[in-house]
Amino acid sequence: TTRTPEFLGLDQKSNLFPQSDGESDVVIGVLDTGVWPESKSFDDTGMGPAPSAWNGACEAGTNFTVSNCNRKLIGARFFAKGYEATLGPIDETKESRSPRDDDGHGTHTSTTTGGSVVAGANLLGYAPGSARGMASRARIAVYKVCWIGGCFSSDILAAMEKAITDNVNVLSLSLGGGTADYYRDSVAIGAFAAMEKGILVSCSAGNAGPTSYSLSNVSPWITTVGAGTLDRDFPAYVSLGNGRNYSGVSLYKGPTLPDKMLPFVYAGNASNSTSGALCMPGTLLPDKVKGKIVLCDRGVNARVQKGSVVKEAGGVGMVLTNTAANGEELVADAHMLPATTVGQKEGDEIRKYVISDSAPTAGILFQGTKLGIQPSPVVASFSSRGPNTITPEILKPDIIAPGVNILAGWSGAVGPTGLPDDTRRVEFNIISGTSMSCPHVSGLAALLKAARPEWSPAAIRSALMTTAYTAYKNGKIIEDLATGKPSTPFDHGAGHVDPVSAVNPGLVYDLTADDYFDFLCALNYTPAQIQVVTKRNTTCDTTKSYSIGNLNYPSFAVVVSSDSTGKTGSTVVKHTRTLTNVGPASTYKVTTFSDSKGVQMSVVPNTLTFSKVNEKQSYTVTFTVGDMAAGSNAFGRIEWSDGKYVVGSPVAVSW
Amino acid sequence: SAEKQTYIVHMSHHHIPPSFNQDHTHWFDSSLKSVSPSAEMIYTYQNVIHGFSTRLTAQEAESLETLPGIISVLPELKYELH
Repeated sequence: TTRTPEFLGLDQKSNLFPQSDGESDVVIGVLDTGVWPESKSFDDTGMGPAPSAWNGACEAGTNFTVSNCNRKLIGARFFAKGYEATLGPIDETKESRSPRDDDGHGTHTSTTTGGSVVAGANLLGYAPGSARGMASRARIAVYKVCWIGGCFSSDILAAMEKAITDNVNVLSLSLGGGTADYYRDSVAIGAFAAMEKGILVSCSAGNAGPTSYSLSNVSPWITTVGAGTLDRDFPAYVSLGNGRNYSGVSLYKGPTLPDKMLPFVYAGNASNSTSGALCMPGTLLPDKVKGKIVLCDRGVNARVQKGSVVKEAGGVGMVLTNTAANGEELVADAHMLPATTVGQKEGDEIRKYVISDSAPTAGILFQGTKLGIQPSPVVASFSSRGPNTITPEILKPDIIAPGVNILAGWSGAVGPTGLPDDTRRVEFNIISGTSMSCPHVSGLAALLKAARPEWSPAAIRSALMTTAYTAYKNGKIIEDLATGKPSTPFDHGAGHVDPVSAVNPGLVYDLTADDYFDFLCALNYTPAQIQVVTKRNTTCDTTKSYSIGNLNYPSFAVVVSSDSTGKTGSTVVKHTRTLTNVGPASTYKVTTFSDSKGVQMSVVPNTLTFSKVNEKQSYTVTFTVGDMAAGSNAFGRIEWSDGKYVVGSPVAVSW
Repeated sequence: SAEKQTYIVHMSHHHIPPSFNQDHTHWFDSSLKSVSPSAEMIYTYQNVIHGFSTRLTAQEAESLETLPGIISVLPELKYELH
């Protein structure tokens, strides 16, 4: 990627991860649409042989031979039997029955995690710079499990089965299903097995935001990653005949519009279809749009397809406007005609003008790439939100990372828009989604694994979470693009990832497979359900009292049910945590913060002294929670600090 | 009801009958063939789960779930890229 290494402070990496000479021994497995091995991001110049523990392979298939792998791309497998069992044999005229990526998504995510440094990277001149993955010296192994018709769980399980025996260290999955319970969710089940083998599994949180309860991949043994923006933008202004200007974004590159105002028409008034405003295929009347700029509403069909529809109908440009669902979120696209995307507010004003003016005109002014955009990061509107549908007492998402307008490697089989009529071919593309933020964290986890090989997946996730930041340098809380207001832990989890701090977190909240087993007992899982997830024949100890709140998670979620009000109209909930020292001997003091008078926190003991590495100390938080209306939320933080290290945890209380 | 769909079959590792001499794949296959002589295993799994995937009718899936050593027979899910 370009810009995210600087945005994350990795450009100083040389002195921050000196220990990560082992970086080239870390293998990142990516389950996705495969890989375009010719991408320069898989250059292996200067890399030694694959790690001795590596068991993977490079599988040949259509348009892919074993020589497509190298010392960077050390593994490439494909899994199609489940897909073909349901949908029939793969149509080789449409997709390669091999690890080859015909879509682009898999090349984008795998090069984001660990792509080699490529100077002069850009997309049609946009977002120029040296592209590099988060762990640019790690090895990459791809497992193709997603095909045109989707990603089937029997293939995903087979890929995870192989990734475990191949000995990957990190697994990156930018995919999700509905919100099935853990014992029904193959990704959750496969991730449990991987975690038991010491593999960190990082998954995308989903793009169903800003709706609450919209998360995917919420298992506590998975690192769930939401999306935030960068300090980079691609402004493209709309100027109207009434003299007003509106900011938008675009990645369009090509013949510019004539240097004059052009006739402007609203798609809803240039169609015979009731949904004409959406610029869906076949809905625009050529005689109404020919030679004009067309205003289209977002929704239903792909944004880039709308541009293609306008172009086909004879339009010369497009202004695409967000609707309430996307608010002010500006995701840039490499449209095939001069086009820009504007926020909902701007779009409403533009729509009013184009409908009311007797001879509306418009122009679009492309400004290229702008850096230093503030505030940044902000939580992307599309980023899925908590609370955790399956277990509200586990706060999710865990963390956010860059996921908007991310440049990374792309397939040579498809254009930057992915449209069939887009014959352009690019080495890098800019796309958005939690699919992009997940591999950022996967790559950062690989960096940490290289620097701290003894850390468990839980310790790595804890380090990433307790050092994440929730406020800008001016002290303001990270903004939620969907509301324009401060975001909450249900939006940003523990905050935005900060790898520079994560390598020295001071203390970590560690977890073992046994702890997760106890968690499943606390959920009252049946022995069969527990055996499906854990493959263990053991049953819960009937003499033990299990509690979800005591899972040693680096964050806190308290759920207050209305029938638990005590005499004083308040509820008392206790959570116990254990901190492991991974830094120098030191004494930590706790501070708590609550944004609601109705939530009091007391921590015993309030001082923890560690004299050696790996020493463990426990504490108990007592939450005293007053009555609030059902559906209310309150938030806060619990921080342990010795003056140098700050070990921060978000708190969410829901009624 | 005759339509087949893909199922993920979870077997209990510890309940393999002695007659199979710890040959789990053979045990999987014979369990499957006892409810559907024509069914084939799509994949067998040993690490992520203990079991296999296969295509069955709803009725065959129900019958399979009653066999000794079968923990659960869950319909395959489809996932989407984010």
